[in-house]
Amino acid sequence: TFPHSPKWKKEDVTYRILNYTPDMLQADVEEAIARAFQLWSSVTPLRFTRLYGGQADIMISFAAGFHGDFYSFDGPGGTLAHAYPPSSGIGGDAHFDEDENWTKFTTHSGFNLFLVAAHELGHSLGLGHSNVFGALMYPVYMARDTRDYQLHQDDIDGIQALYGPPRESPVLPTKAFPPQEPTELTTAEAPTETSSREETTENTPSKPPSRPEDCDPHLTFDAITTLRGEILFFKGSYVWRKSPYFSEIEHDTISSFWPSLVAGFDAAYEVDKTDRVLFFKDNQYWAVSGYSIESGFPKPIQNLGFPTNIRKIDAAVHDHNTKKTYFFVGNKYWSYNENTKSMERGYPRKIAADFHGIGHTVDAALQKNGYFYFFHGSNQYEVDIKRKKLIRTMKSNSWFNC
Amino acid sequence: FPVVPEKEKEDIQFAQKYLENFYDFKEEKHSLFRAQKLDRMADKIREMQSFFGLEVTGQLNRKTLDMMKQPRCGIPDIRSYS
Repeated sequence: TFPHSPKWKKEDVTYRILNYTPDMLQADVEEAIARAFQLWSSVTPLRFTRLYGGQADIMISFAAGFHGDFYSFDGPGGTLAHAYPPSSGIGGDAHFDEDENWTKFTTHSGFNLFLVAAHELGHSLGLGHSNVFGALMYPVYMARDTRDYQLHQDDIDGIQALYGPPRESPVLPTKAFPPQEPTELTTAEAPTETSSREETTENTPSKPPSRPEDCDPHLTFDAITTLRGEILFFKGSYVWRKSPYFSEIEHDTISSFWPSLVAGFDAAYEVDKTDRVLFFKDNQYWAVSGYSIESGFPKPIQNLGFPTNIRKIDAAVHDHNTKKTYFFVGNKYWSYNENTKSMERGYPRKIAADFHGIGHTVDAALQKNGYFYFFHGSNQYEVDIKRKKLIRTMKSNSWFNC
Repeated sequence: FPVVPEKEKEDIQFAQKYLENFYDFKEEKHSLFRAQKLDRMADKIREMQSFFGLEVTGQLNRKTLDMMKQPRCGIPDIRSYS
């Protein structure tokens, strides 16, 4: 936060867009700003109301060079925008440098307005800069995929230190998966540390095996995948569904989404660019898009390039950045190039050689918030691939807000 | 190869402006001792290197300059707006 931690002394904060950049459609500017506010309202009790006239708490404007405050902008590049901490007058206001090229995309030919606005509004709410690489409040602009953008835990910790967590949990999600390009953006809580709450885990012997408790500290998973910004956890015929749009965990069954699919997946992964999820069981795999199963499946896993002696895989995860998919079998892994649709040369390799801290088999794997999560039994390991570092170990069900 | 002297002068001016904007560096216009100014600037460079997890040398090396040239937010990293 800023010195003396200035914050809004109310939960209903108003904002007004004073002018627009000619680089974007007005509707795209309004959507980028609204989504940026939604990011913060989803993790705090704050509610944001847009005003179309008069004085709002947060006045948003585009300007170049000298623009009436003591901090002139500097032309293209360098400083992109700035904003003032909560207080009356100029407090809370956010200014964007019109000499930049603003865009709604995450290309390298412009700056994504949603990302910069989300950062600046963090200042408007009282946050200072973070030195955690990957946090939204990191001072340097980083182009990244904004489709299912989620706040880093550091951002959530900072804003909740000022305003606390959200009040009521919104209504339970409907069944429908979000459209391929989700229009609303909020955040899902990033995984918390090991759950403190102990759940009784025994099932009474007479009762048929039922869905394990969300917060059962011994809970393990068969497979985990993202799906259009959500995360699906599979065990037997059960699915736990974590959506960034709602804080509640939804409980489903595989047959409620894909009636003709078998239960007990070994692995699953999403190729977000093609809006496709692949499920693996024994030596077969299926491809789905949303609810529909693609025709011509199941296919043998040898179609992907596995040797015939491989009868099943343990886990799979697709790296959005490198477009490679990693398949884990025993203590080894393969790398599959989704662009060339072929296994890479020089594989399999030992998992431990390239994934620091993962010295065992992998039950399930996930990429989220720029990190990889490897699940082994009732534990998961958060790994920063770029820096080849094991960040932390948590319980497998730490995503369930236990 | 060694940096061309003129380029080096530009870099130092750029870095000084950056440190004034984001690390509360104040150049005392009338300070007679150039060495003192460079010491204080080295302290601020160390502060910036530490914030970004760079090697803390106090030297205006290539990595430090590259980080200074990244597009960024106009809010200071270690002080709020007065």
